[in-house]
Amino acid sequence: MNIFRLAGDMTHLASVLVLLLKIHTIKSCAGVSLKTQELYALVFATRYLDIVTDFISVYNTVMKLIFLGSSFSIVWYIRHHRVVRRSYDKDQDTFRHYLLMIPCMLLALFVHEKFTFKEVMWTFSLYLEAVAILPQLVLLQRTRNIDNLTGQYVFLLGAYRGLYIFNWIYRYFTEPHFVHWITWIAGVVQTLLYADFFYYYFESWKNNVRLQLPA
Amino acid sequence: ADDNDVKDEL
Repeated sequence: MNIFRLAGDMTHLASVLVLLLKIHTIKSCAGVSLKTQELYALVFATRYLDIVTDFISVYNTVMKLIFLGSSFSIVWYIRHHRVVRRSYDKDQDTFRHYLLMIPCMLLALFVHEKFTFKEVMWTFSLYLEAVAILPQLVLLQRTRNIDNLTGQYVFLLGAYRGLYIFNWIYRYFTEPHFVHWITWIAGVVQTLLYADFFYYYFESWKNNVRLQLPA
Repeated sequence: ADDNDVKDEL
């Protein structure tokens, strides 16, 4: 494990904690896309099928359980919590999941490293994770006032993806045969989706004004 | 590293 990978995982963990903090303590999910959260729950459920078949490390298993548990509990909070669900911007969060899920599944069925159930599911999770942030970005664009926690959540998620790219570059030069085109292309696409958000995030930070994305 | 090395990532 290199420093980029560890920093990436910690940033990912921080993003989830920020979101849980907002939902759990402020009892609000305003500005948070349920569609994106449901896609992440599906991403982790399909990617971590190996949690029961392969043991990699205690770190790996614990982190997988955290991401699975947090993503499903966030979905539960937004859909069912008596107070939290009232703050959900249902009318703004209109992105249709299947428009992302179906193309990702078709792509995974045709473009994968091995044609086995676990491998196709794993590849599907990579493709789906790459685009899962889109409903959230669309919702941010529609939200006039993005609160700090929601902005930080998306920023941390984007930072996590960026750090994973540095991790792959590092691994490519330090580990023999570390070539994973599918992972890399999906990861780069995912990071590029944040480019626009990052630009406005840093602008608002530099000028000390509230974050707002142009419609 | 074997061909599953990337699977140690999250």
